[in-house]
Amino acid sequence: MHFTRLRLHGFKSFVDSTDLHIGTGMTGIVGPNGCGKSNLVEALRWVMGENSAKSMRGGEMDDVIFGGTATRPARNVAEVTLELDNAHRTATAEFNNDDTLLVTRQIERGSGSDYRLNGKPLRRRDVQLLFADQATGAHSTNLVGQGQIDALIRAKPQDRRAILEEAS
Amino acid sequence: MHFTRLRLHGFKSFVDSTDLHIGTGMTGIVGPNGCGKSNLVEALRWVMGENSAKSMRGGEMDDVIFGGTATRPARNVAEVTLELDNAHRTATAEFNNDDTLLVTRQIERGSGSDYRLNGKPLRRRDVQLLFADQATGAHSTNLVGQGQIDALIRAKPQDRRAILEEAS
Amino acid sequence: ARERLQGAFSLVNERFQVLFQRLFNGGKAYLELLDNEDPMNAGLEIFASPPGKKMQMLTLLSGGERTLTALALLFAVFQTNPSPICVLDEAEAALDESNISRFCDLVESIARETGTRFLVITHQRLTMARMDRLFGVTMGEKGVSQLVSVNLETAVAIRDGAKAAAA
Amino acid sequence: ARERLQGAFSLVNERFQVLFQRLFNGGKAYLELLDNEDPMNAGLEIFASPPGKKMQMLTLLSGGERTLTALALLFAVFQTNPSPICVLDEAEAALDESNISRFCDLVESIARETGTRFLVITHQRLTMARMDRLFGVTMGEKGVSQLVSVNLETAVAIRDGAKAAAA
Ligand SMILES: Nc1ncnc2c1ncn2[C@@H]1O[C@H](COP(=O)(O)OP(=O)(O)OP(=O)(O)O)[C@@H](O)[C@H]1O
Ligand SMILES: Nc1ncnc2c1ncn2[C@@H]1O[C@H](COP(=O)(O)OP(=O)(O)OP(=O)(O)O)[C@@H](O)[C@H]1O
Ligand SMILES: [Mg+2]
Ligand SMILES: [Mg+2]
Repeated sequence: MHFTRLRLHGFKSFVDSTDLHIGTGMTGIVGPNGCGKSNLVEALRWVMGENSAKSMRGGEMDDVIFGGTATRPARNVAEVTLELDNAHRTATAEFNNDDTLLVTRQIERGSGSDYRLNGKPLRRRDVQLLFADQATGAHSTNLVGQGQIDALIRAKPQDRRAILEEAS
Repeated sequence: MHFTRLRLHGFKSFVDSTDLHIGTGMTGIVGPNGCGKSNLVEALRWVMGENSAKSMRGGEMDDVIFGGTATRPARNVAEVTLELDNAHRTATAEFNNDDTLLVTRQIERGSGSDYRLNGKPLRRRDVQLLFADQATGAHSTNLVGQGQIDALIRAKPQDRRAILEEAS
Repeated sequence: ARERLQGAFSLVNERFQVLFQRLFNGGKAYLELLDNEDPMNAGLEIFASPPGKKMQMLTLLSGGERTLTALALLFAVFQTNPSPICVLDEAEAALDESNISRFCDLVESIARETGTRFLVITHQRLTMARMDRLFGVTMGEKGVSQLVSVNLETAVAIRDGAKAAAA
Repeated sequence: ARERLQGAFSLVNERFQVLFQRLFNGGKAYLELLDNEDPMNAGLEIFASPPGKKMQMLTLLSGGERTLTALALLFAVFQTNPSPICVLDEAEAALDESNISRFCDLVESIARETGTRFLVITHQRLTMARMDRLFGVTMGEKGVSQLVSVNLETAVAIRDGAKAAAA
């Protein structure tokens, strides 16, 4: 399975529809302070089923919806779509019927999030399972947030042991 | 009052006697990872009366004594001296009789720290008072440790209020 | 005691608003002292909006924006009650180059205004270039630190761990 | 379950020792699984000594040394059970240039070995230069993010907040 594209619309500072093509090898993302780089990373964790608003730097999940600027009004909907290339059919059994998997999460102000896979409604738990089977997920060690690289060092030995679960 | 010189001997990686001349304006300190820059900063906090081994990254205070390398044996004593220019007599009353003040802290493995001012023994509390009267000290906001710059932002509002004490 | 805190607060708040705008080249920020029944439990709240952005939860700010906001508050307190020394250990690590430039302008102006001596530990070339003098810390002998006076070129070489600098 | 954990541990420990030496260009490190009566409470201990230094408490390591040690552990786990994606948000911020160079070597070799796609957010010119492609994030309109494909020169200009890059 390959991650091929991340699309954001109304998510934090990405109010206009934005496509990030995820190519092979290493893709660098650059820009001045506050321009939205970490917001991109959070969008990926969010569509994978992140359910803690605090770990997205907000107070409640509605805080990921574009809140407006001095010149633009706030939005009421945020949507992120992750495109997966499943040509080698390595996805979780019940989702393994298509060449391309589109995982979408949408949140509407005041009424929570909905998940869809290729248009079909899905529970968050299923989304989390789909990614867990790929040794990844909103909280896995392979998604290193800003300032989080030494979390493993700072962690208590018991908590550190949890990463061995990821390796097995 | 001016801080004019910091001398280290046996303190962490500064096993050989080292003099840092603190000039006017801005002094830059550079070097590769792990070469000892933060150790220098900790030496300054230490001679001002820092009493938490944890905030010096150790388990106990003896951990600041040079612990040896692959080719050099460990030491049993560490000493740091801070030289203050008191020509304008702005020091705390009982210490205000000299042009130059030498504050020294020495630790001996297994038997704790001693403080001296111009050779005369002193209690840690007096050292802390001397620096508090200069609006500084091991824990004051003007000594920003590595990774500590956003501590004020992360702090709870009640804890943040404490910095107003420093401004009054 | 409560009056003294209130007095300190007004001075710090005033300076914080000015320094924030200097570091962000615009924007708006202010402090609030949330008075509590118990002045021992009063909270110091920070409100900040970078240029063109709405005022939102402080936690939504980026890494660099948090550093700039923290620096504005730190130096506002400092200007209100300066001390002879100020040490910054890689405080500007999260900043991009244009913000580092404003950071250096601010440090320089505070140094001149208060007569404070600054020790600035840094990996950033821009910051090194603005210092009045530079010291390099090296470990020619592994595990043993040595201090040496350097110029800008040597400083950059030492930071890059170049063997030449150990000479 | 306990055997599976022990098996994962041996593999990760083996790789950790190798990766640590690659990132530090020497030195020695290893892991220990402190077996507890209760395997749910077993602790994973890290022992590390950079080249030429004695093995001491992990907390005494410098900022950059902690980052390198953490990266070695992270990628040891990753190699043992790779995933299609890996994201690093300014993970190398604390590193000096020679360590950044080794960091990039390691990321590149893991990408080739596992076929994983990497997203590397960075402010470091050296890192940008090693990427297969670069995207710049800009806010031409304040508070509104835009993504644009860039070359190295433009990437550095954007990072520096240059007005030219907004064109
Ligand atoms: N819901 C929202 N609506 C609009 N803007 C938002 C929202 N949430 C966050 N932002 C803005 O996004 C910006 C932070 O972006 P981000 O953290 O991605 O920056 P960055 O590029 O990672 O910067 P740095 O290099 O400093 O880490 C903040 O200025 C914040 O105001
Ligand atoms: N008691 C001690 N005896 C000998 N060496 C010590 C002692 N305590 C710490 N060290 C060594 O000092 C080194 C850390 O130095 P320091 O934190 O000052 O580095 P630094 O120059 O700030 O690096 P960075 O740029 O990564 O922050 C560690 O490698 C550690 O092994
Ligand atoms: Mg960021
Ligand atoms: Mg350091």
